[in-house]
Amino acid sequence: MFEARLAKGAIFKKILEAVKDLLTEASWDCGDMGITLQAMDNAHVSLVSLNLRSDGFDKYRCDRNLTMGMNLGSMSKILKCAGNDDIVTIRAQDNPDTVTFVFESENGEKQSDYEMKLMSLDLEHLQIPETEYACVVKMPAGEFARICRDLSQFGDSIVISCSKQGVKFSASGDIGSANVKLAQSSNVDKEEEAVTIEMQEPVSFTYACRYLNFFTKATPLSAQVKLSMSPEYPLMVEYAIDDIGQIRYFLAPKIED
Amino acid sequence: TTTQGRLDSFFKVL
Repeated sequence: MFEARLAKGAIFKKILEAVKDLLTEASWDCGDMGITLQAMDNAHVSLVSLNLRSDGFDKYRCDRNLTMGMNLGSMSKILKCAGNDDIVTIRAQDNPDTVTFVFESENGEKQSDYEMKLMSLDLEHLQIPETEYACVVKMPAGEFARICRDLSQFGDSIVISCSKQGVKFSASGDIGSANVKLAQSSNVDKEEEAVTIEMQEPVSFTYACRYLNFFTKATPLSAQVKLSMSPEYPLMVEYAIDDIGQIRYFLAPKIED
Repeated sequence: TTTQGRLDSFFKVL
């Protein structure tokens, strides 16, 4: 028996919005420690890695490790049926063919359940190596989304450059060029509005706008986003998910020919 | 011109 209950059910709705444009299907791995999902997009340019810790749920029971292959378009349709304030429970038997989503209204007067067929997916399990990043930028998630959206009008790529002076986002194309520079916040009352930079060495890499814009679909999950960059390593874009876990996106840089 | 890199070589298949 598997059962995971989350009072803040809207988190699941937001997670699906954050992955469904990048991935069509994925395996949800459930175990004692919690729920994880790891999958590359079809082009193998980016990787999504989601981790939800069991202790972050209001109720969590997992008698046996199980892997549930789901069509994320279908799962998203189901989660759209949940109200923003609903309590969401995901339930499955051992060796399941189906998974059940139960939505309860806050006052307990409405309960709905949706059963979805699982898929048998033959996906690779990947290990993400630990690394010390040359630059780690933390900034408001909304600001990052805005910059990606604005600069996408100028070209297919965004150059992210990080130095002691700050972080710079640049794009250029047929209509001209654009630069957005952010300095490290000197005096911040609200932590979530801060821009902070930890730098070992300056870096500058080029990334595809299309994928950065997919990643920013996670913006409603978190006030801040963390961008980690190193030579010879993919960009990591991380959004914390309350006190339950995080979603990380990895993106291979574009390479000069 | 730039080419889009892929991730295959970064992650170890378990």
